[in-house]
Amino acid sequence: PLGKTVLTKEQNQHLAILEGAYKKLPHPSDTERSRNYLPRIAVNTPAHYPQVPPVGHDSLDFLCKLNCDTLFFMFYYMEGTKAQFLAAQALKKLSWRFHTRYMMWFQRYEEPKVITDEYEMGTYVYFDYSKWAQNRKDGFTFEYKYLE
Amino acid sequence: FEDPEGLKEKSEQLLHEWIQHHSSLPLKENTKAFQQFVLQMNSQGLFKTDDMITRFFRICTENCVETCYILITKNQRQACYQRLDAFVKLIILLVKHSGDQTNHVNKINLFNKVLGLIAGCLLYDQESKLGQFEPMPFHRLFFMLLFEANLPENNLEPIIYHVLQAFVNVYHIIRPTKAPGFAYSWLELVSHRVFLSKMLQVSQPTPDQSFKSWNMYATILTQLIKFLSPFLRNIELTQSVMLLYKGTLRLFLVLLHDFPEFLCNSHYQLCDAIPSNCIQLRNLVLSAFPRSMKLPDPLTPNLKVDMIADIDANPPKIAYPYTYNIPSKLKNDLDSYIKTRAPISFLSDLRSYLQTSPEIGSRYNIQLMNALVMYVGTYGIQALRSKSLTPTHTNLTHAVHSTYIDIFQTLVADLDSEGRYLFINAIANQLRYPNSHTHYFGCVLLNLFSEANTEAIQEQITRVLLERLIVNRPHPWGLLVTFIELIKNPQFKFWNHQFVHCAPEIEKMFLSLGKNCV
Amino acid sequence: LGTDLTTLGLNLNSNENLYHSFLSPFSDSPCRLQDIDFPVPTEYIIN
Repeated sequence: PLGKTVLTKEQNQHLAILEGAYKKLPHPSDTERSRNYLPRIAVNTPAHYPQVPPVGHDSLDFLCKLNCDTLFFMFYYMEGTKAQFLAAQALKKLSWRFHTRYMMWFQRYEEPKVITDEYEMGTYVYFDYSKWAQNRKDGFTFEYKYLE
Repeated sequence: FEDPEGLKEKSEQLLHEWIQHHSSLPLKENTKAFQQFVLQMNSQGLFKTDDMITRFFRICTENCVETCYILITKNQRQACYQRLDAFVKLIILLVKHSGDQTNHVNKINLFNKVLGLIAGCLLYDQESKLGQFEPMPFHRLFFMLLFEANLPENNLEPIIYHVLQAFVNVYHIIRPTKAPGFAYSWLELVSHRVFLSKMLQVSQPTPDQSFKSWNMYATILTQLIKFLSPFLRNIELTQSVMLLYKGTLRLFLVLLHDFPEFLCNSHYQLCDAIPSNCIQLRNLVLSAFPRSMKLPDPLTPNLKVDMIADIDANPPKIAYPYTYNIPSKLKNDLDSYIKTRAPISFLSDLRSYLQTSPEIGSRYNIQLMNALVMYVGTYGIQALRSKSLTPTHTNLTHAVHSTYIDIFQTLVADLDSEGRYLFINAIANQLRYPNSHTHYFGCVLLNLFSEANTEAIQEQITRVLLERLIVNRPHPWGLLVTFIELIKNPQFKFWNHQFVHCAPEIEKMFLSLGKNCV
Repeated sequence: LGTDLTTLGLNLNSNENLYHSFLSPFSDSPCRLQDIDFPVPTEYIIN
């Protein structure tokens, strides 16, 4: 109802400068901590590829359905983020235990032969991030002081 | 100007060394390297005077920015980040270790200084580089300074409130009307999840500081709206403006969803700035209600607003000191008229206070109109309450309240259609969630409708309500309740008015609205 | 100036706060899990 107002000279200038800024929009990564191992690189994927994460992707239930390698990938490549934190929670729920000295995830292969207040010893499966593979380790001593 | 001989080279050499050797070290080594580095800076005389350290930071900022310009042309954005993040790390460590652990003044001063320097470089760059201006280096510096200041390892928590104040100051210095070339980055920075949570989560050390940070954030939002306002007002929506406006809508939606109490607290200041044709954004602000409140369904048959629990008990908080928008002469005349009904000429002079330009479409001082309505209404509510009266159609004309309603009725009769539109809008801006203002101003609006001496006034009141109802959601609870009362209550004879039947599509729309509502 | 606000990429019916994963005012998709910095235990900072 108030109709238009004539833009002042300054407002027209603002509009012109804004047009220039419109060509240099911020990237999402400008406002994110540097991700050395998985930097955000915008790639135009075909439109039929899912463009947004699946619904519920940020719930623990969803992560528990993923296979362990995916969780290990999230844990080691998305350091310091919510992804790493949730992946760790899901791994624990899937009865993996993080060894803070070897910085690897271990899972009992069978009931340990020895269990004391300080440690347990037995056969374990562990994920070796340097070889990116799961291995079996007999006679391993898991000292509880290294249990996260 | 006049940097001492060799200072530039020394500073750039030191910065280069820091970036190359120290910044990527893990925290423990980093701190040791930092101590070594500070000794080096000291030996170069950089800490000798406040002026020297200021020059050092300015030279480093300019150097980082210049290098980024080159890297951006080579599309090496990540390399920019490394450089800028390293410089931020140095700043944060210098802030962290300046002054002693208890005395925070040095830290806060140094932090303000650095932010101000970066802002100065930004404004200078925008002016000197014009179309070549690159926002990203400054965007990254501001973001990483906020991010690092919030990292527990930098233990700046004790001064975090002052850090936030420093950011609010600097965002004011580089607000879009001052740095339109930085507007997108600015909106991204002020709506960043880390900044939002720090400014709006009620987590400041004291409740008073929480409200202060709320008011600071409301001021930031007002600066954004003021920049957009001329373009939105003219609906001159170039793609660049539309993108900024959509970004604004997203931010306000997040605020409505996560921090409705903040919007309740700041609605007055925001509505003062939102252009009157920006109806949806204004509705978004007015739709906020406290999460602890359960809103009765406006369509409840025979909903009696005054029966709603404590609707009159608690006047909503208006954080903004709106009375300062009323010139003291007008305020004195207003107070004396309210008290003594004198001078009698006061009512006829009112319009002259409000009308400030002959320019059609900009004739009136909108902020003064809003403040006047809020001022008179607030005291009108108190007058009714002093006699334990609730706002009803009859009570509004009760002796204890008659001066207030006189002022409103004079305004609605005296003003031209532009002025009346703004006046009715000022009242409609108070129709929000169930509170004493919603109740009172809803009654005032219906009273003005029923007492109107021309149908034009009734039509205009209807238009103002209608234009707020026919835009996309959300719609404020108070608006719905008032409109339903208008079309339902036979006392207002709404359906008898000619304008309801002025065109088939209008009649159809009212009937469909009426059917939905009734 | 009216817009259907449900088309701006924000899950307005979410019970969670939106700002935790608010990526940008210029983006109609929220943060991905790996975009959100999180105070993980120091033992997890392996790289």
